[in-house]
Amino acid sequence: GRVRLVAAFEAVDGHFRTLFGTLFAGGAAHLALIESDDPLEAGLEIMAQPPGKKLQSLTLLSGGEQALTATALIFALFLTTPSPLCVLDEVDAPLDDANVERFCDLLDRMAETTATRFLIVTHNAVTMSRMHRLYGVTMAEPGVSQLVSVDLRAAEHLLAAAE
Amino acid sequence: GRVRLVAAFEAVDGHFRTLFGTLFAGGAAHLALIESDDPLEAGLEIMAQPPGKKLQSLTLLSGGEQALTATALIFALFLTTPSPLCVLDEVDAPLDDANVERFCDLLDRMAETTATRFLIVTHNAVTMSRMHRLYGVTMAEPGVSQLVSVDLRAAEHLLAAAE
Amino acid sequence: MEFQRLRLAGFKSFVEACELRIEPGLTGVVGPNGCGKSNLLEAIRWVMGEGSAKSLRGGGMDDVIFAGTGARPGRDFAEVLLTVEDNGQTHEVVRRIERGLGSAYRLDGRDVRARDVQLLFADAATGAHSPALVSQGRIGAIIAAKPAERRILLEEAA
Amino acid sequence: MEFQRLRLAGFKSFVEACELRIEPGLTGVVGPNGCGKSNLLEAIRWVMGEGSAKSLRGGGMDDVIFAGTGARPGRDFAEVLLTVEDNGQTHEVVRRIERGLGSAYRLDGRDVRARDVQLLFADAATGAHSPALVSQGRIGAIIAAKPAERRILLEEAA
Ligand SMILES: Nc1ncnc2c1ncn2[C@@H]1O[C@H](COP(=O)(O)OP(=O)(O)OP(=O)(O)O)[C@@H](O)[C@H]1O
Ligand SMILES: Nc1ncnc2c1ncn2[C@@H]1O[C@H](COP(=O)(O)OP(=O)(O)OP(=O)(O)O)[C@@H](O)[C@H]1O
Ligand SMILES: [Mg+2]
Ligand SMILES: [Mg+2]
Repeated sequence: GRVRLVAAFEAVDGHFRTLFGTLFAGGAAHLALIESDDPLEAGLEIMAQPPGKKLQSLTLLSGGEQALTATALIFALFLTTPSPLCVLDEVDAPLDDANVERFCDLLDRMAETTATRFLIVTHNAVTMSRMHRLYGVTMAEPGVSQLVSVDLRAAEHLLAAAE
Repeated sequence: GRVRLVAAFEAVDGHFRTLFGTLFAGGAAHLALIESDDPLEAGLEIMAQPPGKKLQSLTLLSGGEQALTATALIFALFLTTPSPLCVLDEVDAPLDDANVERFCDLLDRMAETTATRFLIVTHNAVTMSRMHRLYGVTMAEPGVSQLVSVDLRAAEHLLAAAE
Repeated sequence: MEFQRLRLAGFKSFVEACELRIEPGLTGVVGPNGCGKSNLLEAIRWVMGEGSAKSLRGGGMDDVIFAGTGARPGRDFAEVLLTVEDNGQTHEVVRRIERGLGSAYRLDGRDVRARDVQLLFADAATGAHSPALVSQGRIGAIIAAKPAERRILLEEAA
Repeated sequence: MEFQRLRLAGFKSFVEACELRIEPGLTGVVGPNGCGKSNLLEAIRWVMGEGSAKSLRGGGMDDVIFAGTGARPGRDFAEVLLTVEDNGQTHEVVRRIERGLGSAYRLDGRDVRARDVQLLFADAATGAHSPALVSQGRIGAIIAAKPAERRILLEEAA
């Protein structure tokens, strides 16, 4: 158990450092095992430093910075142990336009380098435009959901209009 | 104490019913005092029913529906007891385009009918365009915030570019 | 393992049977507030063996059964079918719940326990509690969690 | 009561003194992720007497003092000034904190206690815990709260 855990830690930490740098276009971050010398008992700490800022407690990071840091960690986990499915439910909601683009760039790279299939729930028009295909969920009849395979150019305003 | 609380409850409930109907363009909602016959001990329950749906537990409402319901309650509270300041930090993040418009329509009405001053933090271009004035926060020097009074046409992409 | 198709009937707001093809790459799921997008993710977690009604935003597990609308009566059962391919073989996992009677699982037509379904997915580094399934508003949960709770993420990856 | 102006120096990422005019109607606050928008709201709550460091996302109250950047050293104190008009009279509320020494309040130049500042704002149906100050990600908190916790909202309105 211990050897495997340490090996997994090293791999996830390596990916996390790279992905954080990609999402923040700079800065530095790493993972640390704390609270015990035995990896099987230790806790996983995240050290994150956006570009130009001092290393501070995670709670002081902004809403958007926390979403990007968490995304880097989740992707680092499944670069280490490929997961067949990833579903992200409005993860882009706290991001500004520049970070939405960087987030989508990373999604593209993940889709090319892994066999993971992604379902991305979003209201953001930029994110929608970067998807390979879109599914619309409508409630033409109030309270009753239906799935519609949407032509990419139709996007959300068509669905809202159908309400 | 008791008489004032009941009077406040009636007033807030009245405003809440109207505001919910405005934000959801229909549906029905009301407040209820539960868990005790004595208003001073009772809990405040929120009953919300979006248009065409059945009355269900609040936790089953979607992210956007919860944000709208909570906004209706907050505004109902300060229509009852006017508050000089209201700050909403990215409350529009979970809303789709149609609900952002309805949310802004309500903000307009609140600004006209109360003396409350509003500070609205947002990344949403539609919400930005509905503000009476904009303040930009930039970090031209990494880690150091500065305030800039933004010409309305400049908006967020200008600030992001200044990074 | 490859996820290929999800079929729902009577699950939350999806009272009519409908199907979501899960294809390689990036599939966007869009629609107005309250239309049922998050319910879809919950259907995926539910069929993979999710045991907590609270994490599906309900009071009891019966809350996943279509409760009715202003114009339609509620249903008494819900069913979700997930088609996956694992080592060249196609599997169909079905979970079905009846109001007041609890839920049952079937794997390729045979009755199985929740445990069997959970193990099938755990062996493929996925499952109802996979960190790769991020529910709405929960992206910050990994940051807010205590270090000891985060270690579990590493254990799944090991 | 009317809120008119906020001035910050050394508060979180606002190391340089700057001023926000608070005008009637709708004022939008925009900017990229991490630039300091939520810090502004926290400055308003802090000057009105917020006592919990955790609700300002910090470990201890010293976390509101500028901690430095890659290129600048940290500071040892922070100060926020809020100008309001109440019944025709202008008041200036100042809160100042020094690293390791705690914070002090001044009202129109006179030293006052936290309690005095909190009462000034409570009488005007506002304050650090006003339901009209909705922090980021907290809009759903009213929905998730227990009914007894929500009663407090009514008491403030009574
Ligand atoms: N058992 C049920 N029967 C019928 N409808 C249900 C049931 N459970 C939940 N719903 C409905 O599903 C809706 C919520 O769906 P969901 O949370 O998936 O929306 P969403 O598309 O994610 O919206 P948002 O963009 O606001 O997050 C609610 O309006 C609720 O009434
Ligand atoms: N004491 C401090 N000294 C210096 N910088 C600080 C201090 N406290 C917080 N910060 C910095 O402030 C930044 C967060 O600011 P804030 O949360 O206001 O961003 P925001 O504009 O709301 O972003 P978002 O749009 O992502 O919500 C963090 O990057 C953090 O490093
Ligand atoms: Mg949702
Ligand atoms: Mg913020």
